[in-house]
Amino acid sequence: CSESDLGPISLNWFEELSAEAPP
Amino acid sequence: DVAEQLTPVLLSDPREESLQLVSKLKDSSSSCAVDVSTVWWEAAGSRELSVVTACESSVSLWKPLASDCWAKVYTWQLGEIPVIQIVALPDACNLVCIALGDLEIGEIRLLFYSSENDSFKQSLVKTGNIKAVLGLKDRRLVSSSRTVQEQQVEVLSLSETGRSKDGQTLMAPEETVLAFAEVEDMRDALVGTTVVNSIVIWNVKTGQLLKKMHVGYPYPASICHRAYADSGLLFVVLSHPHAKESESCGNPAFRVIAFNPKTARSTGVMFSSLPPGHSGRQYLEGDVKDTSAAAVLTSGAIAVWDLQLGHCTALLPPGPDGSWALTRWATSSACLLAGQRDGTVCLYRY
Repeated sequence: CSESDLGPISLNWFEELSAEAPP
Repeated sequence: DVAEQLTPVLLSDPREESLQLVSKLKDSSSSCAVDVSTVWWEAAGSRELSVVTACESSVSLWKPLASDCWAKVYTWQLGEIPVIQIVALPDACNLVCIALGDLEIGEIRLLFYSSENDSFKQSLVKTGNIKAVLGLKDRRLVSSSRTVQEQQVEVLSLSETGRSKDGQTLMAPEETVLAFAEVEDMRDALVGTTVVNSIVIWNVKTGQLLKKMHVGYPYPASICHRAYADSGLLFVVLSHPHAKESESCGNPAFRVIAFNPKTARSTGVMFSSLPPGHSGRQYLEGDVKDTSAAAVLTSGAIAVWDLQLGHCTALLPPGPDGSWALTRWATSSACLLAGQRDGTVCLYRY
């Protein structure tokens, strides 16, 4: 899978989404 | 979608030889098998991988003896509500859950051994209009249930004797959740598939719904079986019980899809088609463990796939006694359980 297909990838996606999502 | 451009690769002649019959359990008192599973059970200081079989009105525990034989240890008798499925708790010992109901799950019970009383017991864990349930690591249970107004998604912690006070309500998506999968090696991450073909991701610790992503597939109600994270992507193994054969996709039974949770974009990684000669409606039910998938086809055969290769690697034709009705992996994909409606369960080494 290339980054161009899927957009920017983050290894810390779980922590980042947890910080962004409503509590 | 990359998966739909791939040509399915099938072994020309998947053979039964890759499945070796190890032993056979026959419950003479069971008339109609509904599910089978494995559970760790400790007796006399040693922990053994035991087999649990369910028919509509009772659930039996079997322990291994020498020479690949099995002995029935105990049978829990249930009430008037039929057993629908066994809900195994992956790393628990001496306890297993069952779901009971008529058309849908109406209650979940815990079956366990009480060392205090030196007896086998059962306790009620949850009632409601339950749409999906999954046993999680660390003796937890997640379920989705519906009232007329709203959906409730809840993670319950279980003690050795029943429901404990610790629980966590997860933020529910608008659409009904049909299946759950733990994200491997991420204790707080859980995914689910919904009736409109979305994947949702939760933080189980906080209850937050982190992301909703569309599966990007024309067939509704995909079921998630396994999820794992790698290199910033979330890989989900899905099955498509209601898919029909198409020219572009072949006859897909299982697909592995990579999601970028940050952008909700996805791409197909691999898909596993039905073996040659099995067209039309595809399978009744299946199970995934590690990189192996197994399913009962509508022909009454059991097919096994290597999900990394997209190959069907074994095909177990219906036996002389009738079609296969159930298939489940044991705790590892080295052992496959195959059940017939008359209560016979065969264990195969894979």
